[in-house]
Amino acid sequence: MFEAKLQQGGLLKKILESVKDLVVDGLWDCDGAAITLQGMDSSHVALVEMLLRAEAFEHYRCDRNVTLGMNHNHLSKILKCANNDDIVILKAADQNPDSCSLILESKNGEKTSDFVVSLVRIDTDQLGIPETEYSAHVKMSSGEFQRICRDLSQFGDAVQITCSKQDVKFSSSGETGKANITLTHSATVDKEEESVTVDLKEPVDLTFALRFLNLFTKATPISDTVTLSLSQEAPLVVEYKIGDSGHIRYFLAPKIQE
Amino acid sequence: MVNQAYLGEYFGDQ
Repeated sequence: MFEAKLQQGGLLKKILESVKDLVVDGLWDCDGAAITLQGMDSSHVALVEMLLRAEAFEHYRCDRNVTLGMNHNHLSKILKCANNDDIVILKAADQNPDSCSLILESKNGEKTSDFVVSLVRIDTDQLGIPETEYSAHVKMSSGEFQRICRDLSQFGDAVQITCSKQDVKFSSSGETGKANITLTHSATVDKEEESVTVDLKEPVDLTFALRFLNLFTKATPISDTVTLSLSQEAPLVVEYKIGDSGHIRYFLAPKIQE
Repeated sequence: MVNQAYLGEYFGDQ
């Protein structure tokens, strides 16, 4: 059987919030080591990959690999019933389960709610993500990245990200004019979560749809920092660490000059 | 002219 007990149900709520607007139906692959999810948006422009290792759970048992086809809107309805400090227990049968049980327990043990979510059949293309050497890595405050994406959305549909030497510049333009926001590599680091790190091998200059970046920033509550990995010939990677026990990575194909 | 690339152009289907 598959059984996973998460002490802080708030984490599962945050994970779901960060994927559900991008991927409606997702395959949650469970094995002895971790739960993983990979799903593409319907236009095949963006992809989300989530990894949550067994050590994130207070109790984790997966006797045989099992794949749970989750409708994220249905799962979200259940998790809306959970408080952030509720314990969440996921349970499913080993072989081709058609449903998954969720049990919510209040911290003081005085309230227990149980739900059964019907699983869905999902025929999806799984993509092979190659190992890539990126030309630039930018690590920054996740809140600052969210702010920049939101602010620039007022000016245009796309953001041009330019990395050179110790700067990263975010630019957007439209009918109202042009907006540029430049962040410089932090000279001193007092608080890691507020500092900016630009690790550059080669300059990059790429343009991305802001609509998707704004969806990626739904993961902001998961981590204080975010890392952007860029190369001229590869999709952007936006990564939020889930503590020491996993990550959410978003991949976004660039806009290209024809 | 700016077009949107697709992920399949970079990642192979498994």
